[in-house]
Amino acid sequence: MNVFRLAGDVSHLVAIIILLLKIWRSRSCAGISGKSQLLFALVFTTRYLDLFTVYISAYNTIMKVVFLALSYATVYLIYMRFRNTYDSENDSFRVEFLLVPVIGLSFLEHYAFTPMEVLWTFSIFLEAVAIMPQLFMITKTGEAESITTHYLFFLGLYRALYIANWVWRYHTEGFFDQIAVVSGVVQTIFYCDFFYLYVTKVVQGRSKMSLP
Amino acid sequence: KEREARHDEL
Repeated sequence: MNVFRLAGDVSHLVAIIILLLKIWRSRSCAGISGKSQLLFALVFTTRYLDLFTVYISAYNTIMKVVFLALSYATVYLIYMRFRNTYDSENDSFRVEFLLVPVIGLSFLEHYAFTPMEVLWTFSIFLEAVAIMPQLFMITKTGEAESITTHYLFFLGLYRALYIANWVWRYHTEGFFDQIAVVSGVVQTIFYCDFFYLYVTKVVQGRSKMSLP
Repeated sequence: KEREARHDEL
C-alpha cells in the first residue's frame, strides 16, 4: 500500500458517497445515468469475486464490501426507490456498444484463461468505459448539477491517483500490471475533457456546469 | 505471487 493508492481509494469512496447522498437527500436521480451505475455495480461484482476465496487484508476485504454495498444501494435508489425521477429518455447510451467490445477484448487479452481472471479483466476494461453513459447524458442535457460534477471529479481523480500508484510500485517493487495500467490510462483520458471544464467552470463557483 | 500483487488492488 502507498499513499497514492490510499488517496485513490479514498477519492473513489468519496465519489460514491457524494452521489449516493445526493440522490438520497434530494430524493431524486435526475441527471444521473442509471446505466453507468449499473455498469459500476457490474464492475465491482466481476472484480471482487475473490472476496470470499482469497483473504488479502482487512482493508481490502472491508473496502470491497463497502464498494459493493454502496454501488448496489445507488442502483437500488435509481431503479427502485426514486425510479419516477429517473430520466430514462436522456439516459439513452447504448451500453451494448460498450459490453460487446469489452467482453471480446477480455477473451482476447487476459493473464490466464480462467473464469476468475477473465472476469477480472472484463471488470478492468469495463470500468474504463463505464462512465460513458453519464458523460453522454451530460452532453445530451447540456448541463450537470455541480454536485454531479464533484462526483465525476473524484471518480476521475481516483484512477489518476492509481496511475501514480503504478508508477510508484514500478520504481519501488518492479510491479507492473499491463492490463490495469493501459486500461487505467484510457479511463483517465476520458475524463480529461471533463477535468478541463470542471476546473474552468465549476471551481469558479457556478452552480451548474453547462457544456459549450 | 504475481496474481496476489495484482489482486491486492481494488
